[in-house]
Amino acid sequence: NGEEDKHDEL
Amino acid sequence: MNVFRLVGDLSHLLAIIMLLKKIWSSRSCAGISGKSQLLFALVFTTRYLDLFTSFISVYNTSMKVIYILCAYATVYLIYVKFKATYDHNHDTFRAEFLVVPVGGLAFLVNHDFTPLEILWTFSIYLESVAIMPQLFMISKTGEAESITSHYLFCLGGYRALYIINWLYRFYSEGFFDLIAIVAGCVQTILYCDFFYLYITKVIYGQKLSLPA
Repeated sequence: NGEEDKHDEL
Repeated sequence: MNVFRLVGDLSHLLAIIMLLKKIWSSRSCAGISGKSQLLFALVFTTRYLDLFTSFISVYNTSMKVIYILCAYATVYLIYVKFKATYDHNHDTFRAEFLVVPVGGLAFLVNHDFTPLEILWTFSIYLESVAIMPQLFMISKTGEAESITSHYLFCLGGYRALYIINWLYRFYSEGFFDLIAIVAGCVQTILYCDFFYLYITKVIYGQKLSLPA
């Protein structure tokens, strides 16, 4: 889903 | 967010600010590899293209903006404002030998064959080797100013803390990103030699000198 695709780390 | 990643990000930010301040206040970039700083600017540019398309948090967005601005400011100081102090003769690492293989690898090994994901993967792989011109330059000049050593210690430490963050996230939320983890381990391993010298020498006030 969209959540996993986002890289939430810098 | 966990304490390891937060301290890691702050260590990274400290390194970037420390270098920028050193160049600005000494009005010189002697001993600094412009190539590594160019590579870091490329790393941030290709990694943070999602700055405008996905919002994670205020912290995430503001740190990305700060990293990009500082990276380009540092490159500007080295190649434009204080270019007379740029040490061409010792900053001779062939950066294309890093960018080309990393670019190829990003096409072959990635999570998703889309432009944004391939660029993110390229950025992760590139960051793991971006410090090599700087380490190479220090090995050529045979020494580094103490502020440059502190910069490298913080820069190396940030990804080492990220490795702990990845372990923590794996055990606490089952999250792991193998590409980031493998590249992060390679990146941290590259600093090991420097970490040893830093701990055994710089802490006791000696100048850091890598074996030429």
